[in-house]
Amino acid sequence: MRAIAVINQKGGVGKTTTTVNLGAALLRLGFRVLLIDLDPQANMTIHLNVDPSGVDKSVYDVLCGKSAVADVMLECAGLSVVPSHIDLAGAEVELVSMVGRETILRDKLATLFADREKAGEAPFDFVLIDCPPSLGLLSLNALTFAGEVIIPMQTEYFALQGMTKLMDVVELVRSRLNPDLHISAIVPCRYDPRTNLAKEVLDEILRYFGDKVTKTRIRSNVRLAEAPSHGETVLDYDPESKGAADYLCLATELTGVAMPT
Amino acid sequence: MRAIAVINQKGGVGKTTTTVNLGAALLRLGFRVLLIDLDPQANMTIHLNVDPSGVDKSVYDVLCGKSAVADVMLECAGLSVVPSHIDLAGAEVELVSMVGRETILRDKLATLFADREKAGEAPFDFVLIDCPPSLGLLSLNALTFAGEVIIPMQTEYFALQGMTKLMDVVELVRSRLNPDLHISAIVPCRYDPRTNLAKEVLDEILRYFGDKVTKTRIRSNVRLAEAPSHGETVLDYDPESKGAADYLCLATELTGVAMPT
Ligand SMILES: Nc1ncnc2c1ncn2[C@@H]1O[C@H](COP(=O)(O)OP(=O)(O)OP(=O)(O)O)[C@@H](O)[C@H]1O
Ligand SMILES: Nc1ncnc2c1ncn2[C@@H]1O[C@H](COP(=O)(O)OP(=O)(O)OP(=O)(O)O)[C@@H](O)[C@H]1O
Ligand SMILES: [Mg+2]
Ligand SMILES: [Mg+2]
Repeated sequence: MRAIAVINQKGGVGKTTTTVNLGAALLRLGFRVLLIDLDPQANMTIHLNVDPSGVDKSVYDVLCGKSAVADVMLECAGLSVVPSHIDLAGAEVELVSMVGRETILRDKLATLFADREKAGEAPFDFVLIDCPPSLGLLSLNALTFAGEVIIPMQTEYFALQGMTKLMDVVELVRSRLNPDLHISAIVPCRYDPRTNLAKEVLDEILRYFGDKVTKTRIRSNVRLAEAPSHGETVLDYDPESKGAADYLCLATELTGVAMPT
Repeated sequence: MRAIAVINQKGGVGKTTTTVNLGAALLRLGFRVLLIDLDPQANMTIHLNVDPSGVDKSVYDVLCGKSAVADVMLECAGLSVVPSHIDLAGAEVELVSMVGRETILRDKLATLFADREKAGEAPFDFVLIDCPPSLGLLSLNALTFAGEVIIPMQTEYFALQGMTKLMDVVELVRSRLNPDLHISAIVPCRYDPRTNLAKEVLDEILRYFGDKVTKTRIRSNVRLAEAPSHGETVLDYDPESKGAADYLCLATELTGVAMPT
């Protein structure tokens, strides 16, 4: 099972778009996928046509309350989904003095996986976690559980700012809480191949991260921006679009598995 | 003097681009402009060709240290600029238990304006503050000093999310610290008039904010994204561009003053 934190403390770079559509692409390639929304803004939840205020319990109740992950998990278009809720905004304050507060998600997911195994249910192949645009307790829970980190990056000036801080946090979690954690991919997002600026920034990202940068660039495509307003992944909303093609390409690059024909 | 906090806790919506280029446009219309960078990422500072690590003292020393604003202020292409520095990231923690910690910027600016008046220097017509993508102590200092709030908003799905929280914070500062504070303009940014999505989101923003939304939309224009990599405002970098035209238009709309011919 590959457990992936989709993380970047910069806002609006493509974390949610990547979590949802890479998840959908992995499903299309035949994998079992669990998506976890760890952002109080609940964009991932809304994107998948789930109304956070209509949900009985969310990841908030898992982190701050007594709920098991199995109690809050939903099925959306073939994907297993742990929804979020604005109450999660209070988590950092509520958990500030709890011992082992970064390990709660990992422990509760361990229970989920163990229970599923006992019940003879097929294990997940991929767990993708959509992180909020910050490096606080919620992101720390994601990094403490995950084996790998995927960093979506916009090909705009200032894109590399804050990367040192992110790498420092990843290294801190790796050395103190989670020795397996490593950065597995930098994904250039919202890439506009027509502009020189995007190419220059891409070159700079390549100089900085070398072959951790995926060959697949997720190009700027309005279908990716429209899909959430229809409550669908881009693969359902417009399977012929560049957005759908790019995320399938990314899923193939990350797994070595090609599209079934 | 109009004191404006350029604020939105969402990342990447156009706060820095608006602070820099609206400031430059106001200068072009004949006003005296002071720009203050309140983001530890110091994008505004870098945009104006100032290297934060090369600066002796910054707004960090004003908020957390003993510096006067006059000690750290620079001149950049006709604009007065208070630069930022990554050390500002520590400000929230350093000032957490200081009495009146939201009023530090206001007090230090009051000293600046009083000293300038004594010295017979012309007062500023506009003070624009570039806020970080959060509603913490730095943004609170901006809101406690400013008379008006300008909110840049991206015309994308999820744009209105978080607006209630922002309005609540503005109301809180207004009622407890700064009775003059009010929202004077919502500026649609990165607007792509060719897509239906942008028009739909703009309609929703108009329904929500009515005539606080500026008639001027700042259109998506690669020149605005390229200008910071040249250390210039878009008015210097490409005065014929749509980006330059839109920000001049915005400055005229906010002041009633037309371009000198
Ligand atoms: N490749 C793309 N082409 C066009 N639009 C995109 C693309 N990727 C993302 N977007 C749009 O950009 C906006 C920001 O993307 P997204 O929500 O995925 O970023 P995020 O990093 O999750 O943001 P946040 O930090 O607020 O959680 C959304 O409106 C999304 O639809
Ligand atoms: N109208 C526009 N057209 C094209 N690019 C734009 C436009 N406005 C902003 N950008 C680009 O979008 C990115 C984000 O803009 P900007 O830095 O102004 O946002 P911000 O709200 O200050 O972000 P942050 O929350 O990180 O401080 C930048 O790379 C900028 O150059
Ligand atoms: Mg997101
Ligand atoms: Mg900014």
